[in-house]
Amino acid sequence: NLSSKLQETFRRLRGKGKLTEKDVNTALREVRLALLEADVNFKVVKDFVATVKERCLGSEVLESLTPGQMVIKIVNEELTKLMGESVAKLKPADKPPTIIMLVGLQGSGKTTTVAKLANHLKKANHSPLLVAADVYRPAAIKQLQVLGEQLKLPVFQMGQQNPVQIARAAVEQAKKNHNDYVLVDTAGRLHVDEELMDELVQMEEALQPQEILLVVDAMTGQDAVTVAESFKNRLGLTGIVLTKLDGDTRGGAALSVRAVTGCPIKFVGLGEKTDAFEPFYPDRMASRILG
Amino acid sequence: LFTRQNFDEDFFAELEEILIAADVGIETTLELVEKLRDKIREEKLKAPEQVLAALKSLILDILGRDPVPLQLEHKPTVILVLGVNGVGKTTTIGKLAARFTAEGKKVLLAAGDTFRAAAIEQLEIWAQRSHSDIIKHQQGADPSAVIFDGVAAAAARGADVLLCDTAGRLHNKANLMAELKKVYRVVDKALPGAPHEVLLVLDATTGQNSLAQAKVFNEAAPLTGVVLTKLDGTAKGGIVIAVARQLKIPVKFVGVGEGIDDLQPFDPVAYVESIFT
Ligand SMILES: Nc1nc2c(ncn2[C@@H]2O[C@H](COP(=O)(O)OP(=O)(O)OP(=O)(O)O)[C@@H](O)[C@H]2O)c(=O)[nH]1
Ligand SMILES: Nc1nc2c(ncn2[C@@H]2O[C@H](COP(=O)(O)OP(=O)(O)OP(=O)(O)O)[C@@H](O)[C@H]2O)c(=O)[nH]1
Ligand SMILES: [Mg+2]
Ligand SMILES: [Mg+2]
Repeated sequence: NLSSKLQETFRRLRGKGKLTEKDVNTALREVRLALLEADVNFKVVKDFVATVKERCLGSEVLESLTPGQMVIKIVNEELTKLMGESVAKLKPADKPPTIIMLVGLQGSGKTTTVAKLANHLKKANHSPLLVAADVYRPAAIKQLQVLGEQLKLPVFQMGQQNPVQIARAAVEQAKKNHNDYVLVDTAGRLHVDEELMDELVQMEEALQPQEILLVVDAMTGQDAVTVAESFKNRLGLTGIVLTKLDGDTRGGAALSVRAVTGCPIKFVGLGEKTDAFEPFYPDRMASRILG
Repeated sequence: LFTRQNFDEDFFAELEEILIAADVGIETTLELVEKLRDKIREEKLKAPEQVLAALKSLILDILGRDPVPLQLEHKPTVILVLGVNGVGKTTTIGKLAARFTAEGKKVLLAAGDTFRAAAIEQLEIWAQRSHSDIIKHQQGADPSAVIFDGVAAAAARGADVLLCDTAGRLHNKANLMAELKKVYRVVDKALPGAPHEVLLVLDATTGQNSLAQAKVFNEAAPLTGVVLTKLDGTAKGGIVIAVARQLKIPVKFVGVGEGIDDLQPFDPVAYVESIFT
């Protein structure tokens, strides 16, 4: 792993006297490789390594008796700092209902996450309304209905109508039935699909939601930056949900998405069941990425 | 990049970035660039266009230059479709079914995902759209039982192709991989020699984890091909180069959208071009 690679690098360099900038560059090459293997976007890696390098050229590393350990400590600190704090809170509306849109690429885990978020809110004594606004994918509405039934939570649907109209009607129903949260499941879409991205812009405009959460598959590769940037440019994203973290991916997409959107990663998906849902822990993610 | 005159370290660094950005992976990228340096020396390449052509040629040495078709001579040909959650298995089956029915083939689908909410209903819609029949049990049934029935029905009804859908599963879940091994054995029991094709569906937006997926799925059910989906996005799915190199598994189809016609046979030459555009 990176820790042992750095120890080895510095063990070899130590023999030749005082550490130089060139030696630090050799060590940082290991950091770069580790982050690229972990799927962190190469531009994000460049910026991150530059930040780490600045700190590594100080006496804290150059005059250390264990420079390898110092570099690892600095990398861990900078990575954890970039990951942000543990912010598993949702921003409530001044007057209920609090409206949350879930958006993202096809298959990232939005529908399942809507159910998990609803379950999480129900356990905290809220009364969420799930909204089936994916009118494109075969049996998408049915999928959300089945999940709602499992959780004994209401699912609003209007069949295959305009998604923005469905969401607006859902908010009206929530007000009537005193649901304090409205969770809108949207269809998966490509960030480069102008028409479907416009649909989300219209939905944001119509609903004025308190939260727009970008649902990202933890195994996403280099494309994470392009996707996150596009969604951030068009919508008022307020947070990220990282799914399928129960897999064995190092999850570098988390760093890429954080670096490029500045949004907090609020929750993680850890399985297919509706209770496989946790707050995001930045330090755990940092050590996972470093492998 | 390709208007330069000399091949200095910046030149190779930029080439590396193109490959890394395409999710080729750092290990495969470094190997390719190393081979490229040798080629430049040995063939005394001077022009940047020659170097780019050489790199494309090295990648095609790994991917193969000709499309690899599906083995469809058996009747029924049994095709098992597997992969992690959300990559596009069910949709790909719908697209493949439509391709076969358009060729006049009799197609049967087996609803082997008995776990996920509305998975069976989703496949039923694809059966209708592609004019194929479907074998299904109730939600929560044993997937092996459904697929066994699918094989029996395909043989009994004289179907040309049976496409078996399976539940998405992460490859690091031992119990789910054991379930998949059982499905594979059951298919062979039901029809010796089947499945004739075992297709791993990989999402082009996934990074290095696709290689781990290919390795582990291959151990549970020897893979005959890959379907690379969601290439209509901006991701290039370059990890298939490592999959081809390390496991010798060819990409047979690519998914380029959510519609029934959005499936194309994999064209290695066109694919390699797309990495550099
Ligand atoms: N293992 C695991 N599977 C997950 C997780 N979240 C979602 N899934 C699975 O991923 C697959 C896709 O989930 P969906 O909720 O249908 O994804 P989606 O984003 O709504 O998909 P589209 O609506 O088609 O864009 C399903 O098989 C889910 O069970 C997770 O945290 N862990
Ligand atoms: N843009 C695009 N979307 C695709 C493609 N293939 C599948 N999808 C979409 O990806 C999402 C997931 O597809 P599914 O077919 O449900 O994936 P799956 O692997 O069967 O999912 P699970 O059974 O839950 O594991 C759906 O929204 C599909 O429409 C493709 O080639 N391009
Ligand atoms: Mg969905
Ligand atoms: Mg499926």
